[in-house]
Parts: sequence; structure tokens; C-alpha cells
Amino acid sequence: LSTRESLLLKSLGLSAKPSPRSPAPVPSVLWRIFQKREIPSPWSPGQEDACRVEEFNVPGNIVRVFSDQGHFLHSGGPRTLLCLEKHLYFTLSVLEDGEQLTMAQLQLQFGHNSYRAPGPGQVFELRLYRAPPPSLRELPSPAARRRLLLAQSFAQLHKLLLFNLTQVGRDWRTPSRNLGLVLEISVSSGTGSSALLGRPPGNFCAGADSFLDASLLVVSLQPGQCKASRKKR
Amino acid sequence: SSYYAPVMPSSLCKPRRLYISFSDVGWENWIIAPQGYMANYCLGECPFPLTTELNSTNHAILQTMVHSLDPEGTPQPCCVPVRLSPISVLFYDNHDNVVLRHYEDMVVDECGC
Repeated sequence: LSTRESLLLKSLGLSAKPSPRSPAPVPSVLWRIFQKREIPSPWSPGQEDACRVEEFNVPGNIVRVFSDQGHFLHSGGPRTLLCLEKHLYFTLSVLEDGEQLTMAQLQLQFGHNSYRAPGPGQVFELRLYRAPPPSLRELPSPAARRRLLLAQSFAQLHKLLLFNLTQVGRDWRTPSRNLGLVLEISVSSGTGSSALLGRPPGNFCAGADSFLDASLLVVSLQPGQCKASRKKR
Repeated sequence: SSYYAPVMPSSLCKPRRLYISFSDVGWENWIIAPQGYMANYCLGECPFPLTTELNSTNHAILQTMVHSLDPEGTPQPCCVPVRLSPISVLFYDNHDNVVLRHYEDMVVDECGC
């Protein structure tokens, strides 16, 4: 059976039989897409294009949600405005040769919405940096080590933040370029920051400290597996 | 001389029910959904004369004729899938990532000679 099984798994695009060690909960977006395909729409039976992901309007016959394999970094002490600093890493090497990455979306999940700004006139500042190559990690200043990828400020943090990283994901197909990202959430400096520092750190980081996890949703297409089915004779 | 023996309808080429249960093949701990699905398969005869219901190619019609003339020398045409459907499978891969993948041609909808 094992030989036959491995042949069958190979035909399904799997190099070996998976044996999940710590299976993550199934993301609701995948359940939604799966259940929608299970129950074809009565208005266009058999017309669904299963090689296109309608929910994201991109071509694709494989949708993967990668769990973050990175770790927390915390260079600042309790007295800084830095609420969170984390290395994010996703093992995109599982994508097979010939698969075309058509979309990559970073999802940051928080425990709850935050309805309060960190302080009067304060906002949360979120930055994503490309993680530096090992050769640059020894440089003294973090700024010299990192390349800013994107920066966004939020008066209040939403439960789920989404960022389009399609181009970054395509870069990561080259293993030597996949060094991950550094996520940084801090409170903006500016008026009243000294007052902020006067409060216990937990207070002005309330909201950011409810960070739960990061994941990367990737849609890819295997052109060879999306041929038109044989026509009825 | 050729002879013509009537064939019972149930033995004609058509889809037969086949349910694949992933737990039967020991895949239930990594396939999240579905738990199984109706894959079906094709089985049955392609007798002379081929009727339109048997969804045959011109070549199959020719072959049944030759088979009726020389049953030992030329076999009947094969009964094969002619219309298949895809399925989508939700599973964990070898890095515990959750994958939703679409597989073409996994369900036999129609058979033909």
C-alpha cells in the first residue's frame, strides 16, 4: 500500500503523507471558500471556475494559509513607546516549481478591536521591515539594518489587519531572499509622550498588546492542473 | 456469420457508484474536509450496435462492428470516463499549513465507449 499511496500522494501534489504535529485552527476564509465550492450555485451549476479564487478575484487553484514561524524581539525596555517587535517568517519553500504565486496577504490578528487611542493626540504606528541579511545584523543601529517595507498609523487597532505582500511573496520564492519581516508596533511620539511615559507601559500599549498571531494567505496557480475538461462527444 | 445477442441494460457501459472514504485509506488525520466523496468508475459492455446513449466515438462504432464479425480477434471497445468533475480538498501539509486545493477530474460523471 505504501508504494501505491506515495504514487497517489505524488499525483495529488504531495511529496509525502502529511502528519500534522500542531494543527492550527482552519481559517474561516478557507472554510467559506471550501463550502462555497461544495455547494455549487443553483444559478450557474458547473460553471464555477475552480482555477480562480473569486473571493480575491485572482487566478489560483491552491490557497494556503502559512502560520508564522518567527519569534518576538523586544529591544526597548518598559520605558519606550515600542509596544511590540516581532520577526515574522513563513516557509514559502513548500510551493512547488511551476506554481505561480498570484496573491500574498499578511493577516495580523488581535484579540479585540481597540476603541481608545493610546493617548491624547497619539496614534499607533505599525511598521514592517524586511529582515536584514545575516551580514547586516551586526550593525549597531537597527535603522541601518532594516529596510522599511511599509508604515501605517492607526488611531484605533482593528481586530484583523490585512496587508498586500504579493510582490514580497514572489521575492521569497528565491529561498536566499526569504529572511522574513520585522513587525513593529509603537505609539507615536509627539505631544504628551512624556505624560505617556509617566504611565505604566501596559496602559498606552493597550490594544497592541492583544496581538494574537500573524499568518500569510497565499494563492497560487498550477497552470498544468487547470486544463479544460474533455468535451462530451 | 455475425450474431447478435441482446445485452441486459444494467451491464451496459455506465458510471458505477464508488464512494472513497479518506478514513478507510488512513488519511483522516491530515485531510480536514471532505471526509470522503463519490468518485464513481466506469464499467459495462459496449455491444454492437452502439446506441447514442453509450456516448461512443466513431472508432468505437467501427470496433464493435469488427468485434461482432471476429469476436476472438478484436475485443469490444472500452468503457471509459468521458466527463469528469473536480473536487476541492482542505488539508494540512507537512508544515502544518492549512491548504485548500482544487483537483481536476476526480469524479466520474459520464462514461462512454
